[in-house]
Amino acid sequence: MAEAEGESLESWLNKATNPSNRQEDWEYIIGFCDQINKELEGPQIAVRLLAHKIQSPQEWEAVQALTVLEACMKNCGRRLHNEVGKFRFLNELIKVVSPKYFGDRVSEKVKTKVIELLFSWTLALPEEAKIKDAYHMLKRQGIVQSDPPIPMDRTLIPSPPPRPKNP
Amino acid sequence: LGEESEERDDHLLPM
Repeated sequence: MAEAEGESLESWLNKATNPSNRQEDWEYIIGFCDQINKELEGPQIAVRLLAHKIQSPQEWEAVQALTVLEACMKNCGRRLHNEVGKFRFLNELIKVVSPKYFGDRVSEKVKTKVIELLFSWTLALPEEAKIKDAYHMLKRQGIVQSDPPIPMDRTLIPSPPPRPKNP
Repeated sequence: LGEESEERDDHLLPM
């Protein structure tokens, strides 16, 4: 597949989360990550787009979006961690798992993955206090019964932050 | 500045 110059974040994400994909398409997933790193407002735009896809009623679209999110967290560094670590984004993940919002309509597969991601970030990103706040609130509410087992490949090792576009 | 006010407005969802 030829690389498209100037593809937007939205375009990359639509391809990476297309419900017609037979399997996860890493070319588009990494393309999305790379595009985030290229754009000054990449992380801010990306989390908004991801939140929307993660809330998709189509399970496969949501699952792929979570895979993209996970890849972004590994590849886009601190700028993205900061955006994910805001309640503005975390609240959208909370809505997915909470019965007060969308939790009753969302599949267990999606909810489980959200909780695994949140928990893994509480360990890997201790400086992002809001992630811990959000996760512990889910526990207090009984939405998370116990800490999930984290697969070895989920140990998030943040990559070094990309060169900042502005000082 | 802009970031500080963003910080102030960033609240956990009421449950």
